Amino acid sequence: SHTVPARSALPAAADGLVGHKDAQWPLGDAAAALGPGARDMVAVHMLRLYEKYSRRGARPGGGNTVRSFRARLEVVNQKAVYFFNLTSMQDSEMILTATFHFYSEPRWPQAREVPCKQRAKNASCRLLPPGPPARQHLLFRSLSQNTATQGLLRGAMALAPPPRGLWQAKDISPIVKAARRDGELLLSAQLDAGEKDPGVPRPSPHAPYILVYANDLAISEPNSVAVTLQRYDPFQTGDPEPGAAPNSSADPRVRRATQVTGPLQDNELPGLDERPAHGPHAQPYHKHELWPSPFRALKSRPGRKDRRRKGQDAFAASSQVLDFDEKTMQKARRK
Amino acid sequence: QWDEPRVCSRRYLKVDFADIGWNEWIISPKSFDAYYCAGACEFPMPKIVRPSNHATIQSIVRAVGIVPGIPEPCCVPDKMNSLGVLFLDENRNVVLKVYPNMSVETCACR
Repeated sequence: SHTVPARSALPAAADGLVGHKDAQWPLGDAAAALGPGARDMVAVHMLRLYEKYSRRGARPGGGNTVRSFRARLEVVNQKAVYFFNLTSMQDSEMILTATFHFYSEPRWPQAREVPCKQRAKNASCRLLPPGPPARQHLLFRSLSQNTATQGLLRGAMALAPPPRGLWQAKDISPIVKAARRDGELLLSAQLDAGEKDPGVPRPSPHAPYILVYANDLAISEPNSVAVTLQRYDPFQTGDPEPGAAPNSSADPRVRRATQVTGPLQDNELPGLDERPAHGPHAQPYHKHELWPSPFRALKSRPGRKDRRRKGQDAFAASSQVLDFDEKTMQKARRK
Repeated sequence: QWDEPRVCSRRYLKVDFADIGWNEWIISPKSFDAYYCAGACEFPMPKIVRPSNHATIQSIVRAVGIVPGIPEPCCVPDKMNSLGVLFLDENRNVVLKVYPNMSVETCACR
């Protein structure tokens, strides 16, 4: 396990918010776009990072990616434990720094009563003066997705009691890197004050969160924007999300197969300028097929000559096809 | 668009993520100025189209007709800018990525 130095060189961005009692709510349409989600601190922090780094040439924390992870609060053995699901990190993202942000209140210990002596009738019981504020400990454990154990202890930090309620940030880079190296992408954090927990905290905008600053080595590849942003209704669940846009229909997307005549060279909409061939290789149009995965790989398009050799080297192994669902196709045709 | 110059140059294009169906998970920006390149790279090419050496040679070969079927060089982006995008990943966590080569600064014949 790692005892991480209490405060190492956090990325400037993280320090930008540390010590804030409550950052001013961000203005602008980005906050509006987040809706109620913009009220919690992680959204405020990410919006500030966005405003800071969306100016040209700036690089967040020396990389090109910042991922935030909200906590899921659970009660384990009557203690509040926050779980973080780090599985959305991409393999191509090299972790530069990881920080744990949490809000801590000063904890004044209750004055302790001294048990009265039996013989001294109705003697007034003395109260001991309150001792020093209790020290808190941050315990980090990591576990793989479907294990019931408490997980492997990855790190413990002693926290000095804060003079007043404020947000703090701790560098947990070694913890996150070690957990990812071992493939344990579920992290738990427990604020342990030693004494009995004064009641389990309820989910609040003061929930802790993790930021991971990374360098995505795949971001410069052609079409990297499509790999992370070209997807279909990401909140596809049984019932549409309350905040979901009206046109994100809950019905599963139907897969649209097009005639793959070999690697595509550009992003033209397939099927607009050529009817899918009905040759031996034509892939039949399946209405009932669902998307195998929300992310579709892109295919490069054959040059004019290659297209003439249609069907000769169809399905070249490395080629990729650009798929659109019917709704997008109709919209495109209309346009 | 009709009064656009014939020669290879940067043309205005504003991309609205709602038009390409990505607005549901992109928090910000909702749209951005991407621009695009269009126009001729005819012989003789003016300096303003900043031709590469190869493009210069190709356009001469095409002009003198030594080899039939040689096309004129293409008008493509030369300098490009990155764009920071704030979006929700599939677990509804907020992510910031700075994508390179998202908008055109200058065009050139290649």
